Formats: sequence, C-alpha cells, structure tokens
Amino acid sequence: TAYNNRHGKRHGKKARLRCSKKALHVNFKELGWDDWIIAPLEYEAYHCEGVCDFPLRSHLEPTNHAIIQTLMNSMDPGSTPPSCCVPTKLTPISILYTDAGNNVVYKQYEDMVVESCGCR
Amino acid sequence: CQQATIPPAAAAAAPAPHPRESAKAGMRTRRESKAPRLPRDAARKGPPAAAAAAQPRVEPHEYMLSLYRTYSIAEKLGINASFFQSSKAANTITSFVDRGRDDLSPSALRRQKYLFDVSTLADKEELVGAELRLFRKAPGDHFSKAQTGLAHLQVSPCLSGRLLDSKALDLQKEASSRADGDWEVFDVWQALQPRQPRKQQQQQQLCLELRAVGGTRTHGPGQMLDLRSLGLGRGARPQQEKALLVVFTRSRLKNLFAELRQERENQPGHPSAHALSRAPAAHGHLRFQSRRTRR
Repeated sequence: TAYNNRHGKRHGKKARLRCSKKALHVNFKELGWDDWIIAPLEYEAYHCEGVCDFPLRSHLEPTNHAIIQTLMNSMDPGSTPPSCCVPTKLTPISILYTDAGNNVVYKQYEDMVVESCGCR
Repeated sequence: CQQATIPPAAAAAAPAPHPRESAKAGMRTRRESKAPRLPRDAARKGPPAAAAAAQPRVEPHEYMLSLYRTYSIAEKLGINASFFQSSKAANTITSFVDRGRDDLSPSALRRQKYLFDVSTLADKEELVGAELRLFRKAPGDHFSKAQTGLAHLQVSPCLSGRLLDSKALDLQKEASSRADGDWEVFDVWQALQPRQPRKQQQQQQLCLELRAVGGTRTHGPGQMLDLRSLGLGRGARPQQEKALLVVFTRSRLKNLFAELRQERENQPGHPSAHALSRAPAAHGHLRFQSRRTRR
C-alpha cells in the first residue's frame, strides 16, 4: 500500500503493468514459413503481459486457484510466485498453405489470436 | 492487420482478375515468396536447397483463394466459417488438381478419366465431403444449335459402374448461352468412402470417370455423347481451368506442428526446417542449463 496514491494507482519505478493484452505482430515470412504458407503472410496474434498481483481485478477472470495463489504471494512472496498472466480466450484464423504433396489446403487453425488475458 | 493480405473489396467487385494477378496483389505464390531467398539459401545449403528451388511451385487455384478470402473475412466479423453450408462443417479443405493425361486421339471423347493423388489425406481426419469441380467451356460454333434435348453428365469411379453423381444439361439452352464457361460440381464423397488403412492409403490415386449420355425430355437416356463437343475436353487447359477435387475434412489435430513436421520431412535441407529442428533442441538445452545452474 506504500506505493498507492489516493486513486489506488502506483507510481515510480516499482509500478508494474497489470496483466493485459499486448500487441504481437506475427510475420510468417520472417519466421521462414512463407515457403509453405500462402496467406496470410502476417497477422496480429497479441500476447499477454503483466503481473497478477493482489488484489486481482474481476475482468482478469481469475480461477479460484489463482486467487488463492495470489493471496499467498501477497502474504509471503518468497513462498509462492504470483499467478500467471495467460490467454483466457483465443480465436482461430484461416490459413491457406501447400501440403507435402503440393496441394493447396485451406485450414482453420484454432487458438491463433489472443482475445483476452487473465490470471491463472 | 490481416486485411493487408486480402485484396480490397473493390478488386473483388471489379471484373475478376487473372488468378495469378490476384495472388500477386494480396498473397504471394510460393514462387514469389521464395524468390529473394534463393541465392542465399542455395549458397548456404548447397544442392538440397537448390534442388528444392528447382521444383515446380504451386499456383493456388482461384477457388481456393476465394474460399480463403470469404472465410477469413467472415472470421473477422466473428462468424465461424465452419457454419457456412459450403464448408460442410469442415475445418480443413484440401484441393487436388487433376493429373490425368489427355486423350489425343481425334475420335470422339466418350469417357474421360480424372486422376488425383490423395495420398496426403491423413486418416486421422474425418471426411465430411468431397466435390469434383469440372470447368465446362461454353459451346463454340461447332456446337450446333440444332442439338436439342438433355445430356446427362455422369461421374463414377474408374472401373466401376457405380454412379456417384449426375447433372442434366439442357443442350438447347446451352447453345444460346453467352457465358465463357462454368464450373460443374459433382458430389463424389462416396468415392472416398470407406477409407483404407493408412499403410494402404499411401500413394493412393483416386480415379474418377466422366461420361455424357444423351436423351430427350420425353425419352429415356440414349447414346454416349462426345465430351469435347460439350466443352469438357481437357486439351491445353490452363492450370486454373483444370479439374479440381475438393475434399472437406474435420481435423482433430488443432496445432501447427503436424504441418511443420510434414514440411521438415519434405524439405530436409531447408532453413525453416533447420530452424524448426533447432528450436526444440535449443529450448531443451536452455532448460537443461537452467536446471544445472539451479543444482
């Protein structure tokens, strides 16, 4: 509580970002996958970043276990790490590619884009 | 961000560009995407990479590009593409281009065989549909307007009389048609059922036979018609007009590793394969190192 101001926000060097969705631009060409992926050659995948510290916000949809772990961490950081900031909802994207037989394939790949992040 | 890879809606509304052009506008073909890397790869990796580069590359069929555009736009709108009736609830749609050879004899073409190498179809995937798509050119001057009645296009497996699907054509209506041509779609799902065990499935060719039977509205089926005169001759067809087998499957494998592994096996000398094979090893090494440090 020493770092909290009257609005409940932290300031200074110790202020850390809370768990949230951040940009992650994926370029298949840079990955060297453009030799089998026809489209898309790039897309926005997003990623989750930030800390899951006490008190956890409800929009982070923590599991009961995450709440307990976060509480334990707040009481004794040495004994338990904070819960993890991870994707809680992912959506698919369509990919057009060539398979081993040089056939063109359309496939809907699940869990390619982060829609929301949370503490687990 | 994905929008950048899809040709603008205006382009779609305009007269359809040549598939090769549309591929250039929005998506690169393997040839284009790989071109800048060739000298470097060839120099670094030597003969295997150079040999891979010499292989002919795929020109995506306009049907597949269109499928991709439609479903990816739907996805952005939050619509699950597998809900589309056309997708048959599949999450994987594989296209196989006809590998059949032309019958060069001048005699009338009564039967035509279409060959598809379906050996890459994984047994783990649930087959939910299969279509044979044949481009039928508009009848030319040789197609006499005097032709009347119906023609029944029939598709069956080679060396089998079992009818898979048929389409009736009104020859009189066809003669007055001004369109350049159109795709005839046949349901050939039964030809891929029941699937053979994986070991027997390897190198499997699917052979389908087309024939046209004449007939009138009042009388039953008659003699077999010349497929060339109906615009179904295969001679000198560009890639985009070749017959296409489209197989709809529901894949249980949800991650990318299957394709990556396949790609690695396919191109052992390729840098991406090296990167892939290196990645888990590097990860393992780091894990081992950190464990050792901790110890």
